[in-house]
Parts: sequence; C-alpha cells; structure tokens
Amino acid sequence: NGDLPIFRRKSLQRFLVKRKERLTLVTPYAC
Amino acid sequence: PSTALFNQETLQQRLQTLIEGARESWTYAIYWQSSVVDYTGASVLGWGDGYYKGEEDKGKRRTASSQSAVEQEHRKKVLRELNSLISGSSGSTDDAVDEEVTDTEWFFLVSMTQSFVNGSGLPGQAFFNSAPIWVAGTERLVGSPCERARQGQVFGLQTMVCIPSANGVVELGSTELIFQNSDLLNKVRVLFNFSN
Repeated sequence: NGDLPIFRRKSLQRFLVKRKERLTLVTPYAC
Repeated sequence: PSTALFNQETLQQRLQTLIEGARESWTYAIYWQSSVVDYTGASVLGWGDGYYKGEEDKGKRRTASSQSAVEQEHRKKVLRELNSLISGSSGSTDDAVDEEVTDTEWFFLVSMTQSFVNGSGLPGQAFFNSAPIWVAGTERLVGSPCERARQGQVFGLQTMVCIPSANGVVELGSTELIFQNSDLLNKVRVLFNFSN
C-alpha cells in the first residue's frame, strides 16, 4: 500500500538510488 | 523527539562508517530500532535504517533461487512497484529496475518488512540477552533455531552478526566467512551508544 513508514521509505529510496549508481558503475554503457 | 530525530538522521552515517571502515567484507548492515508497543511493556524491534554495500565478487555465488527466471521476474516486478511508489510515477523508466536482483539485495529488501517481538529472531535474542550473537558458517546458519539466520543462508550469506546497543540492535551480514573479532564489537559500542 502507498503509506510506507517514513523510516522505511527513506531507506528504500536510498537503496534504489545506490543500486542505480552501482549498476551504472558495473555497466556504464548499458543502452 | 529532537534527539530521536537526530539519531535517526545520523544512523545512516554510522552504518556506512561501520561497513566501509571494516577490514572484512560486509554485505550489509541494518539497525533494528527498539520500541515499546503497548501497556504491557512488550517491546518490538523494527526497521530503523540499513546500508547495503553488496558483494565484493558479484559472480561468486548465485543460488538456485536467483537463477530461476520466474523468481527473477517476480523480484523485478516488486522492484518496479517499489520504485514507482517512491518516485510517485507509474511505469518507472528507470533501467536499473530491469537488472537482475541478486539474492542479498532481495534479502535486504525483504528485511525492511520484518520486525521481532519480545526476543524473537536473531536480533530479538541479542537484544533480550544483551549479548552479541555471531553465526559464522553455512552449517551454523542452517542449524540455527532462528528463521532469519536460515533465510540468510538461503540467500547466500555465510556470516550473520547481531550486536545489541542501548536502543536497538546492529545486524551485519556477509557472503564471506568472517570469524568473531572484538574490533567490530568495539566499533559498534562506540558508534551506536546513543548517549554519546
């Protein structure tokens, strides 16, 4: 459901951002 | 409340300092926050914050579950939905959500939904007994009475540690085999003793 507790929402947001950074490092030229 | 907010804000830096400053290769760290749930004084450990670093050697261990196409599709679907929930846009165009979701990423995500009442689970036991729990080795994880330890092994972990602090428990997990050392225990005491 849409109402994630604030702690989890912030953790999840940070996880998704860092995951994207990690993947960009691993496959920088992914189309 | 301001102290609690300050502690919440600095939790991430403390977890990152712990992981990035360690000699060993830890995959993730989670802070389980303790709170009292009702008039009986029952306490629960819930998600406080987490820091995911990932494995040093990505290709090293992929278990059967992460190789199943159906399982991967399910994980990617969940990640797309979470991404939409967070970004507020439907149909996320973020390429990252279509990349393989590793076992330890999945274990970290699922952990956000977990909580431990009155001494249950690995974190609950460490908090209840005010004593660190260090489980090193696949056999010990598989043989653990705690569901969370067995679950961690299924997702490729070889070491799980739970260290109690004043207001909660610091949990670390690794796909490497890491034996108990006092250096880590001392670092947690310094970083997570919130009275300082």
